[in-house]
Amino acid sequence: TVLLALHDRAQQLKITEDRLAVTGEKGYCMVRATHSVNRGNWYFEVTIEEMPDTSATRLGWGQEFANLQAPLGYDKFGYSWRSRKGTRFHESRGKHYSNGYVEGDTLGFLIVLPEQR
Amino acid sequence: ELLKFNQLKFRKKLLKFAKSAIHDWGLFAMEPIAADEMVIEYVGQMIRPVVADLRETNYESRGIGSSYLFRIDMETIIDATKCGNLARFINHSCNPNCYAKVITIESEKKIVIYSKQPIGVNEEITYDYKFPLEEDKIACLCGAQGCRGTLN
Amino acid sequence: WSAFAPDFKELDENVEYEERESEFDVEDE
Repeated sequence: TVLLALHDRAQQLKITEDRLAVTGEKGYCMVRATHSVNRGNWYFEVTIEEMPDTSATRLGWGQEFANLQAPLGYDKFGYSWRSRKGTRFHESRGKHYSNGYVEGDTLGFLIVLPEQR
Repeated sequence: ELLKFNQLKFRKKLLKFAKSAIHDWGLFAMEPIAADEMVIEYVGQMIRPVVADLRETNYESRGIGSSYLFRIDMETIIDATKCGNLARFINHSCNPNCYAKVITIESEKKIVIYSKQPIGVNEEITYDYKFPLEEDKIACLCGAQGCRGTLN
Repeated sequence: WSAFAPDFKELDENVEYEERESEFDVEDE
């Protein structure tokens, strides 16, 4: 089962017991999930169960060196899809992608990697 | 320290910022200050290091010196560039009459400038910025004896 | 940045900075 990682995250974030929720109040930063891939095609889904109105998320794929003290998509190691306005980000550049997503939405993330490592 | 800090907040030291022989503007004592006194707290916006890095790049690209950033610890930097108090005007000296110290008051970390020696009226307040060593150097204008020649 | 800058704010105590959601963005769509 894919869960939020307990250690691979910005230390100021709080992970719940069931490791399916994260909260933070000291600036925008990142937590990784427990599973990584390095070849072939992979797909995961996220259902937004709860997102308080002053909160926002950026979800997607991040490589090992993505800066955990910044949002996903801040540097060249991450690709994210933002809840506000549905913008996609890479290297801090936002491009239009979809409408914003909200509680109840299920997002799909596909990554296509070469078979050889 | 809590007592001294509260006294400082209750009755601030008489200081003024004015043209400095060291650089641009400086902070000057308007009353005699004894040694080991709290002179002023270095006040500004508390930000995370990663935000400070972003701002430093941004300030430099706009020609605003980044010497108003003061590291409290690994999690917090005080940025006095656009909001702060008179402490932001204190110039660096390699042979200063004050020093900066991080103290903890009611679990809040604060930067306080202490006098090292008695300071006379109209004497400029200075402390050693202790900037980390960097590639591109900033010339030091303190003119003090034993000046190191650069800030970083 | 001189204290005479129009948007300079005098502070008596440190203030915690509230980061914006777009704090780190270079460009936003």
